[in-house]
Amino acid sequence: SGTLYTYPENWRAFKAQIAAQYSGARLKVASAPPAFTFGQTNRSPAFLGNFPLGKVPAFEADDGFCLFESNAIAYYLSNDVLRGSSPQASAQVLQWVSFADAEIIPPASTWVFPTLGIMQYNKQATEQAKEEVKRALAVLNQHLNTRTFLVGERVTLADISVVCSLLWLFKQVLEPAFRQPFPNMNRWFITCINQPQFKAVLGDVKLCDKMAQFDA
Amino acid sequence: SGTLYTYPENWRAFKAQIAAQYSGARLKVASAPPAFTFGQTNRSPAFLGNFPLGKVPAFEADDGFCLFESNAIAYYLSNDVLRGSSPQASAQVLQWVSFADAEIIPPASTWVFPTLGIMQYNKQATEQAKEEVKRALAVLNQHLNTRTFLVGERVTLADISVVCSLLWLFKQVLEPAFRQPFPNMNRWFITCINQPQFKAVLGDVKLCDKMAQFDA
Amino acid sequence: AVQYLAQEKIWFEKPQYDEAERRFYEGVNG
Repeated sequence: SGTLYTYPENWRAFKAQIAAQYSGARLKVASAPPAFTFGQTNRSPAFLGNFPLGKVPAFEADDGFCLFESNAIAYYLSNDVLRGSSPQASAQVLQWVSFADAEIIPPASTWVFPTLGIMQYNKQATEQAKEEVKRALAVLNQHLNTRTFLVGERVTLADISVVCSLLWLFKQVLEPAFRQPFPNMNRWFITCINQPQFKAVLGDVKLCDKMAQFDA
Repeated sequence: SGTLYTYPENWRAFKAQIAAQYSGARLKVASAPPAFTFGQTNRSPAFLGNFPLGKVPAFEADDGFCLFESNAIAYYLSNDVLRGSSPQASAQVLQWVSFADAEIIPPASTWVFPTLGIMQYNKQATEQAKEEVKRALAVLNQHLNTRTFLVGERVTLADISVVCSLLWLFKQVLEPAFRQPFPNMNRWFITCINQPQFKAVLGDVKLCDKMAQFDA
Repeated sequence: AVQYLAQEKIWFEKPQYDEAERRFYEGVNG
């Protein structure tokens, strides 16, 4: 058990929080004053002494063990089922965790951030990002053609990581027409976010009705 | 045992190859015709059937088990020591593997690609990348102040991943004056690349004498 | 949450770098 430092609604922190729901790890989430003030606490010498990058999420176990990088924290708070219960399954879990970071997050951010008003809009970059997102969704869709979950027959860290990396897309821009060509992927995403352990962290996820556009 | 598909001199493939040296996994490297032609073989339907992104490195075990994403392949080809021999160590290994991908590779690519003629030079981006590299090296240097290796007392996947992510930097742009403020990190890097298992894959690594500049 | 997201460090250009790297090594490898 320990404390997870983060700002609120941080998709990276959700990975660790959902993992803790499955494993039963007792996790205190410090995301608001006085426990944690983003921009202040994570710039303090005490915090930087444990977490030299000053980034969140950051995890401190009750015994003082410290971890940064969301994948590492989620892994630590997992159980053996989440991590993959065979050498092959463990490697496949890492494959999808890497896939989320490498193939989903960059184009998802490029597309979504301007719609949230936190980045300038660039038409060419957005159109290219949409194609990259389609490609990633197609890979997932094909993989999930005959599978309920990404690795094995139960939820693993693979599902948790990929779902969390897709959250902003599903909430902001993946309108029904855009996501309609990926029925397996949609099925899997809906199944995951309705698991009690996901729901306990994410609440009710409102799926995008209409693709958000650039918010100036 | 199995086959690793890659183009030659691929730092991402090196992670898996060095891991296999430690674990004793029998790894065939297919990096040249007729076994593998980058740009052709990885666009074939057969390859894409196993590796839908068409990217390398890609691994196919002799029993047909397939993996993409270099971190997953390196993990699969590792042994328990490399993966971290306790729950805390395993998580720390993942922390540094993620650190390499998130904190080193982006600025390293931004800085080094123009010097290899892979991308156009952008002065502002390069200057910012240098600062980010310095920051990452400082974190490593501080962590290695009292440590020989990144996790525990033996080489792990953490060392392998971070060393491989630093290769371009050390070969192309980290001239002696630039790397001089990071003595612990230098010590650790030199120690690692001189381990027989690293040497068997990397050969003699010629460190940068003079910072390479943009190659038009 | 949105304001915090604005401070996240994301490698937006990763796909372009991947593409440039791919083309380079395809060229190097004939």
